[in-house]
Amino acid sequence: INAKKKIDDELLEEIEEILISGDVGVETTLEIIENVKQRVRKEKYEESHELYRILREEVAGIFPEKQFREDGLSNRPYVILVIGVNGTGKTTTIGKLANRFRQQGKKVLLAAGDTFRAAAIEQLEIWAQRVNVDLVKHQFGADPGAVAFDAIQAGRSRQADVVIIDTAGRLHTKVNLMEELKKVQRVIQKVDPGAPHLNLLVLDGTTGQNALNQARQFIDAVGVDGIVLTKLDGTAKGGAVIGIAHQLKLPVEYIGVGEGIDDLQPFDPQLYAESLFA
Amino acid sequence: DLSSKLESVLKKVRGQGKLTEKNIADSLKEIRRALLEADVNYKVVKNFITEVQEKALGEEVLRSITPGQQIVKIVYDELVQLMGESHTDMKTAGIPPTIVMICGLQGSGKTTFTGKLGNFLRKKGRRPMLVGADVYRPAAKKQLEMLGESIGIPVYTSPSNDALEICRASIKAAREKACDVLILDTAGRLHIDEDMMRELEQVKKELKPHEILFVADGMTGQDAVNAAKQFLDRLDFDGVVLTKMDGDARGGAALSIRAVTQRPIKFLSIGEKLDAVEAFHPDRMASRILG
Ligand SMILES: Nc1nc2c(ncn2[C@@H]2O[C@H](COP(=O)(O)OP(=O)(O)OP(=O)(O)O)[C@@H](O)[C@H]2O)c(=O)[nH]1
Ligand SMILES: Nc1nc2c(ncn2[C@@H]2O[C@H](COP(=O)(O)OP(=O)(O)OP(=O)(O)O)[C@@H](O)[C@H]2O)c(=O)[nH]1
Ligand SMILES: [Mg+2]
Ligand SMILES: [Mg+2]
Repeated sequence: INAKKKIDDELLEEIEEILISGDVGVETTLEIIENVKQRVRKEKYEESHELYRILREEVAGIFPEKQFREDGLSNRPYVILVIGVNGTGKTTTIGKLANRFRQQGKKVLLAAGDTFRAAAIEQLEIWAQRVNVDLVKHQFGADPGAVAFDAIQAGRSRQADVVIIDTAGRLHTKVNLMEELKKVQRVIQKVDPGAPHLNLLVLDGTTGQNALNQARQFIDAVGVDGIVLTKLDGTAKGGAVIGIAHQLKLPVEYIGVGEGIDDLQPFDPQLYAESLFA
Repeated sequence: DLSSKLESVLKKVRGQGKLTEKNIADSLKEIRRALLEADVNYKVVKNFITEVQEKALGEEVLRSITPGQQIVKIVYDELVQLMGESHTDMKTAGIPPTIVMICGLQGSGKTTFTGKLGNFLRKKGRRPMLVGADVYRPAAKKQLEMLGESIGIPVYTSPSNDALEICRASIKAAREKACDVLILDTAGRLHIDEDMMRELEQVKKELKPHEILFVADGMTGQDAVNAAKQFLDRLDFDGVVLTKMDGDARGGAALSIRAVTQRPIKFLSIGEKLDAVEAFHPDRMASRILG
């Protein structure tokens, strides 16, 4: 971008390519470029480095404020339900979150709510051991609602600050699986009408425009409070999350930047906007 | 979606006497947008539209009775041609075991596909053995063991934390169990992770797999070409598997990966169960991408 001095159609096409190649999607890209063009005209910008700054501001400004205040958890326990389609990084993210909360001095309890996929319980169990937190689990094939129920009860009796519930990956298009998720939420609401206090949708940073469909369906089924965008340590930019922020007003709470226990960062819209154009 | 968008574009085009450069450009603009919305890579779309444009400007179309329909037909045919032939078979070893290496990014569906491939080959009368060579992911070996057990296919794993060593030892295990196909499940990895890519290169160098399959998530967006290119450059894989195609992702990654690697798509994974796998059909894929 900075090689060119003037703002012209060729430069705007370069920007279109950057945004679309970052998975921002056609509609959102056109809107961003249109807004930027208006500002350039109104504020009479001529230089490309100014355009770059406007773009970053425009993109960063799309993201709503984070919903989740780590230091303000009043519920005992604060219940987090982790949901999303298959393979996005839910179980790994729960391990990282548990570690983060534990480092903040919180008492964490995990729930092995994926009773369907081979070795899902064992996978979360290893994370619980790594982080040194309690895990509530039933047998393979058990009712996920029952696991969630037990976990919240255990969280209460053990005075946990946070209970994080893992769920099986499920495609948003599978009606019966989305019904199962609704049922898990209803069971949670029976134990505590205010729970889950946070529904976190875990999105894979390499996913394209399908991410918007995923977000819409999960919002429709159980509601979503925030997003965790994973695998940003690769070459993908996760730009579908911009369309989601814009159209569905969902904030991004954290990003996953690796497979290790510390590879979770609170989302920073400014840093994200910079990385998009890096 | 493309179908209804194309309808209105076609109506405009059909109403005109013949195809002009202007209305070809207009319909291609709609098609370009549809392909991008289907997650086809930006550069791949650019090249593709240029090819179609050249064909559409040909004498044949200008004389056609329904020029708009002709453009869509050209796009569809070009897509089918680009997607390649329908089901390309995997290579088989002269002396067993045939070795198949499964690789790809994190979470793309490799371990599940390893089970599926084992199931698929056994139905064809082969005697597969699955190999748990993912030494990093918590409970990865257990996951493969459970999958193998669920369909009665032997799984070789060992407590070793050296993937190469496990693969090497699996050959002897296969011969002992008279298995004629070894399917190596490897850890998910980033194409930009030097150490992990080198691990795969070492496994390839020593085991000399007869078939290397790159497993990609069907809902991958623009980044599909980056990983595919790197894996191709470093491993020269033989074929591609697209997973999670039972969802509603348009699957543009299929076209991107195919365009950039020229490797055939050999299987589609269409569900979590081990029998949910099907051979690839280029015409069906073209229709899906076009919406
Ligand atoms: N590079 C990278 N890999 C990640 C990240 N988050 C998760 N992974 C990897 O992605 C793969 C899938 O992670 P899981 O935590 O099993 O995903 P999941 O959503 O729980 O999967 P299912 O339960 O099967 O739906 C694993 O190999 C993880 O190590 C990340 O931020 N970066
Ligand atoms: N709906 C659907 N889910 C699938 C398909 N293939 C795999 N999955 C699911 O996707 C998730 C990830 O699958 P895995 O086989 O663990 O993926 P992987 O590539 O081995 O993951 P890593 O080893 O961590 O890189 C699991 O929840 C699988 O059940 C598919 O074709 N359709
Ligand atoms: Mg999981
Ligand atoms: Mg695996």
